[in-house]
Amino acid sequence: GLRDRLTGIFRDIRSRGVLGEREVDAALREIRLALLEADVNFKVAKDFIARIRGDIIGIDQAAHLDPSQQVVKAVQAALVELMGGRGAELEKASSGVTTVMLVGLQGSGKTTSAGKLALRLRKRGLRVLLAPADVARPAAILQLKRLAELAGADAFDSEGMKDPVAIVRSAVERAKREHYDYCIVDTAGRMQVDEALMDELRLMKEAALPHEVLLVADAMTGQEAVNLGEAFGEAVGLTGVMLTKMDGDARGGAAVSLRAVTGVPIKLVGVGEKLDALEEFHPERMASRILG
Amino acid sequence: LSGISRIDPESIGDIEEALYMADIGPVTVEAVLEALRRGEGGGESPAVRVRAILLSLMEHPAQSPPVKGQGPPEGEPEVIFLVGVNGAGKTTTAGKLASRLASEGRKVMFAAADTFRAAAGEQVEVWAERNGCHIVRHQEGADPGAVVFDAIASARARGADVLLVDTAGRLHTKKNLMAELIKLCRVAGRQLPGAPHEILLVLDATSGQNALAQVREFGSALGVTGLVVTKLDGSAKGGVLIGAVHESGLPVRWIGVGEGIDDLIPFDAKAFTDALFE
Ligand SMILES: Nc1nc2c(ncn2[C@@H]2O[C@H](COP(=O)(O)OP(=O)(O)OP(=O)(O)O)[C@@H](O)[C@H]2O)c(=O)[nH]1
Ligand SMILES: Nc1nc2c(ncn2[C@@H]2O[C@H](COP(=O)(O)OP(=O)(O)OP(=O)(O)O)[C@@H](O)[C@H]2O)c(=O)[nH]1
Ligand SMILES: [Mg+2]
Ligand SMILES: [Mg+2]
Repeated sequence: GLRDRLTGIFRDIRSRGVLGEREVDAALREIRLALLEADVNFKVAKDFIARIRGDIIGIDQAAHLDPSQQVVKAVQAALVELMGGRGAELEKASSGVTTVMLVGLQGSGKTTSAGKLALRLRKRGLRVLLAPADVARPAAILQLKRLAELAGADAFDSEGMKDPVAIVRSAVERAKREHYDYCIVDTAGRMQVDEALMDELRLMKEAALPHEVLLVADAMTGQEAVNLGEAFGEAVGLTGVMLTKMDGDARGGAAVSLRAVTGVPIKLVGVGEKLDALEEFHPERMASRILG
Repeated sequence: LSGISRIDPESIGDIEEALYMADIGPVTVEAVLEALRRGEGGGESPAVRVRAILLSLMEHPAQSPPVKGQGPPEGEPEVIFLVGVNGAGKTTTAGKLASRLASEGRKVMFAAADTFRAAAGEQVEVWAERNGCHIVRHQEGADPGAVVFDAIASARARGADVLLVDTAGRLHTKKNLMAELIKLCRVAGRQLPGAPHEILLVLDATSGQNALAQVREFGSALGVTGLVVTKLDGSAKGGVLIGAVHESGLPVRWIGVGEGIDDLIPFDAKAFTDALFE
């Protein structure tokens, strides 16, 4: 991985003492390459490299740890700091129903994640109402209803309804009336360049007044992560990110891009297709995964 | 890219940025810069040269594509498998492909071989209805091999020209799921020698470098015969495809440009490389 490539650079260096310009530039080039291979956005990687330059320059080659190990540690520490402290907790309203809205691109894992969240909350003894607000995708409402059954949660019956905004409004009303602890709104996948659908999402948010808006993003997302985070953040305001399909071998650089551009924490991670495959986000694990 | 008038150390950085931002990836970016340094791509502006080099990488792959088997014998259905990672767009692509093939006068049938995911069968059913096609489906949790078996038998009985087999999404890192897919291919081949005649790997244009791993793993496990790239109607450029095609030699049969039944068009490499930097 990165450590071996850096060892290659430092092996040829005869000098002692702190790393010189040439070694630092060589190391930064390797680090940038590792980040780009991992799908970290080009501009995000550029900013990151500029910021850690100072940390690398100070590294002492005569120190107890060999320089390549020190450099990797410094980069990991910087990534962990960027991706923020321990995974932030799911929001909980001070009283009444807590509404969570899941948004994101087509196929990112929103519906499955809604089921996973429901199961997680059910295991804590909380009452959950799932709101299937995707009227576009064939059998999407049925998909969420089936997951609700598996999770031991209830599902608002939106079958036959045509207006996603009306679905959200009615579901949240029912959640309040029947004293649910959480209402989880599943929305249709959409592209941020589709203005009509982004307007629809804004209206759905106004109808839901959610405490938590999670961007559900695929761990294998490429450079697009920046556009995605920016546009969804601007359209509806995000409170967190959920990274799915982390059980694959995508390095997951999108995590860095998303955190950098949205400023919100990655709260949860999907690690499988079953409803119990949901974990808290661990920045240290993510950092070493990204560096490869 | 079009703002760059000549190639020098200053503009190389801008060229690099444009390439990376299109998801072209380190190995291919390096190949392009190397080709530029060697003076390849024609004598024109950097933008034109870069596009020519990228097109050339696609048209001159590092290895020749796997030889696609003979089509089915006269009177037998062509069996097409749709495979790929979760959420890439397999089921939707099957629905669109059916419409395309029907407009060419072919009689199409569906096999709902995803018996795992919630409402997967119902989702295929809607697409079958939209196309006015027959569908073979078992209940959730059934053996997908049994679906494939029944579907081929049914396709033969009904004189279908094409059988579209929609499989469950799976990550290539899951050995047991890849083994299941290999088994589905064997079930098809034992029943109808030569089947599946086409194995389409569906890739999501928003994915980054992991698409390369997908092409490698699905390719070596199954002998994929073609690629489909979906979701090119967004702002993702799908540049990882350049490296994937150059490395595997696989043809890109279709691209998905929306969620509607008509949103599947034939792949055009020149149009694709032109669109990378828009
Ligand atoms: N391996 C794995 N698969 C996942 C994970 N999360 C979701 N999936 C799968 O990804 C595919 C897409 O999931 P969906 O929940 O339908 O995605 P979606 O965002 O609701 O899709 P649209 O509503 O069409 O936008 C399904 O096959 C899921 O089983 C995960 O963490 N790991
Ligand atoms: N915008 C757009 N959306 C697409 C395209 N192709 C598929 N989709 C959407 O992507 C989402 C996932 O599509 P599916 O067909 O369910 O994907 P899949 O690969 O069958 O998913 P699994 O079976 O769960 O692995 C759906 O919301 C589709 O409408 C495309 O070309 N453009
Ligand atoms: Mg969904
Ligand atoms: Mg499917």
